[in-house]
Amino acid sequence: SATAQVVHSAGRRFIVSPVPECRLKEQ
Amino acid sequence: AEDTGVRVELNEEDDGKKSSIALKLWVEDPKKLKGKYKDTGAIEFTFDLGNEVPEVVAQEMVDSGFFLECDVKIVGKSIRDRVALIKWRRARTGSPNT
Repeated sequence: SATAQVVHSAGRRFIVSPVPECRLKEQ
Repeated sequence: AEDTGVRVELNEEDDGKKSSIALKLWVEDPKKLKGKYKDTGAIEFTFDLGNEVPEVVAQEMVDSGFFLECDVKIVGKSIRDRVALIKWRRARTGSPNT
């Protein structure tokens, strides 16, 4: 599973990860 | 809480003691957002329950390119609702760090 990290200028880290499959709503 | 189309869940078990907690946010229903949304996946972050403001975190997500400015309120409200639920549960269980 691919993840990526984004760091905001204020220092907060956001980690992008896959959405939990069991949580995906049917569109 | 209102269904904003943005889901915010705990990304770790809440022991009721930590001041910061890991959360995971993703868009469940992009149609509820006002702006176009680029589905990059879920966003994991930590939130200081005592010191941070949900709307500020939402703005940081906008600044980081996850959302458009027009959706900052929806994202902020989603985080706020989850934080309120966490605090409510902690108060119910009598956690030391409510």
